[in-house]
Amino acid sequence: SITEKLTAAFSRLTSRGKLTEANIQEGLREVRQALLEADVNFKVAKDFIASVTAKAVGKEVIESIRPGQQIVKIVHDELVALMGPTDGYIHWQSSGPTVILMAGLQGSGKTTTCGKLAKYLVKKGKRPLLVAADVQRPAAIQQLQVLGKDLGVPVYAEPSGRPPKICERAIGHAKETDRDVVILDTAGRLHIDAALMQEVKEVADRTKPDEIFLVCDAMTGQDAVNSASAFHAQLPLTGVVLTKLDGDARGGAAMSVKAVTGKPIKFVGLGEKLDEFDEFHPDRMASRILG
Amino acid sequence: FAIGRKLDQDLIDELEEKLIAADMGPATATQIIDEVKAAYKARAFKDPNDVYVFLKDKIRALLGGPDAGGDIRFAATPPTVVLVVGVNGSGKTTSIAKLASILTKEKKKVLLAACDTFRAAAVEQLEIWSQRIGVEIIKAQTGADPAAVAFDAADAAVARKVDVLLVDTAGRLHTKENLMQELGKIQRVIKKKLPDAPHEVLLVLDATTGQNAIAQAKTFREVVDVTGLFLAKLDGTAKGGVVIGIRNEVGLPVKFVGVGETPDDVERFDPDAFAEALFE
Ligand SMILES: Nc1nc2c(ncn2[C@@H]2O[C@H](COP(=O)(O)OP(=O)(O)OP(=O)(O)O)[C@@H](O)[C@H]2O)c(=O)[nH]1
Ligand SMILES: Nc1nc2c(ncn2[C@@H]2O[C@H](COP(=O)(O)OP(=O)(O)OP(=O)(O)O)[C@@H](O)[C@H]2O)c(=O)[nH]1
Ligand SMILES: [Mg+2]
Ligand SMILES: [Mg+2]
Repeated sequence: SITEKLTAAFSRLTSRGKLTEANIQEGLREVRQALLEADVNFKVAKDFIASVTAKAVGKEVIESIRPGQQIVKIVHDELVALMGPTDGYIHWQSSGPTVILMAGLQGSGKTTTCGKLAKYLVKKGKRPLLVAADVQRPAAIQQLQVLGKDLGVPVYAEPSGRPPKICERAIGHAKETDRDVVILDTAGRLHIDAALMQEVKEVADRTKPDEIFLVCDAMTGQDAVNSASAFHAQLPLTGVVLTKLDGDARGGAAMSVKAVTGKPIKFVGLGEKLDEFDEFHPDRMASRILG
Repeated sequence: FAIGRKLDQDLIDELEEKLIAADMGPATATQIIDEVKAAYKARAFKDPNDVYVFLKDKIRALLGGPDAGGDIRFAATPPTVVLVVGVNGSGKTTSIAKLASILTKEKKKVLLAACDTFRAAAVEQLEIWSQRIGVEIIKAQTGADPAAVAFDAADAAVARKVDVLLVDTAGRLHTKENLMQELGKIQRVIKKKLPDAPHEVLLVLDATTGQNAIAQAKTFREVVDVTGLFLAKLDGTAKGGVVIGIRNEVGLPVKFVGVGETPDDVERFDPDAFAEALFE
């Protein structure tokens, strides 16, 4: 584990003196290695190590704990500070439905997360409307309809038409049927697909969402910074949902996405069932990334 | 790459970062860069372009070989059975549509088996592809036992004198013991009907996946006889460098790459083109 590696790296650190850049270099190399193995983007890891170095240097070596543990605590606390806090906050609208837009790469878990979010909101006493705005993928509309049926939540869909107009009309439909939250499921898209990025931007422009969530797969590697920063540049993201955390991916993408967007990771997906959904806990994520 | 750059330690450090950025992982990147450094010390390079050629050759050697980028390995007597597996959302169903399209163009008679009986509208999704491509499909209702559907499909493949049976399975995380057991059962049931089958087991891997792909490859290989990787979504900005680690640690070759969402967006894996794209 990282704690054992750091304890070994710092075994020669005497227990009287300060932490210096020189005496923590080797230990921090171990941290960098752990972060890269955990899929944290290499630039994000570099910046992080620099900030940990700044935090650690000059500190008195605490005599009561082993030096390696002291560095682990600084690293852990910095990671938690970077990725936190827990923030499942949703900007509820006082008049008119609250609109939530789900966006992200293909297969990241958007449609399933729409279902989970609907279930979560029903528990909170809300009346959500699911909107099947993925008119691209075969049976995407049906997929959302099956989830809606299982939850007893209505699904708005149209037989033809483009997503921006569909979503606009869906909000009108929500008002007519007294639904107070509208969840927009969109097609997966590449951040380098100009036409599709323009399309989701148009959906956002027309519907003025109160929340725009980037749905990101926890097993994503170095590329997480590329897609996250591109979505962040095109859409006023308000949060991130990290899915498939029930696997054993270390989840460094969480750190990368937070670092490049500055947006809170609000929720996590913990399975395929619609109740496998929770608020994001940065302390648990920090331990998982460090490994 | 490195036009007008001086060949020095800075360039080599930057190269290591490029390899990591490509998802090769720190261990593989270090291993490759150590060889670059050794060659550099031995004055093997005259200019930065030599380093580029060295790296490309190294990567091509790591990923090449007779089983890489090959075709579906056809059975001695039809049907050839291809089992498609992988974690959730990696691109299995779409990749099957692509293979069905290639095979149909090659005048092969193709049958699809909708063995994802779990996920919402999974069967409908594959059924739409079967209609668009013009191939038949064996399916049951949601909740049916996937192994039973696989058995019926193998049966139908023989009865209808099909050339290739493509079996779609539900996405499953390799950490889910019971789901991995279910997959093992699907393979066993197919074997009951056709002892040499499945002739290919393709693990569909999302090119955006990081080092977890190695654990995926290892674990899937434990329950089914994975013969190769189908690297999907390579049309994005992710480089898919983790396939080198998989080749090193699990021995699996990349057979196909997915480069888009339509049935035509598939290519046979080309180690040269892959190595080239890594440095773009
Ligand atoms: N294990 C696990 N599987 C998940 C989770 N979230 C989604 N999935 C699965 O991941 C796969 C993809 O989910 P979808 O909801 O279809 O993903 P999507 O982003 O809507 O896909 P596209 O619309 O094609 O871009 C499905 O098999 C889901 O059941 C999760 O938190 N854990
Ligand atoms: N850009 C791109 N998208 C792809 C590619 N392959 C698949 N996709 C998309 O990825 C998403 C998921 O594809 P599926 O075929 O449903 O994935 P799956 O593995 O069958 O998903 P589950 O059955 O839910 O586990 C869909 O939106 C596909 O269109 C590819 O090569 N490139
Ligand atoms: Mg979807
Ligand atoms: Mg599928």
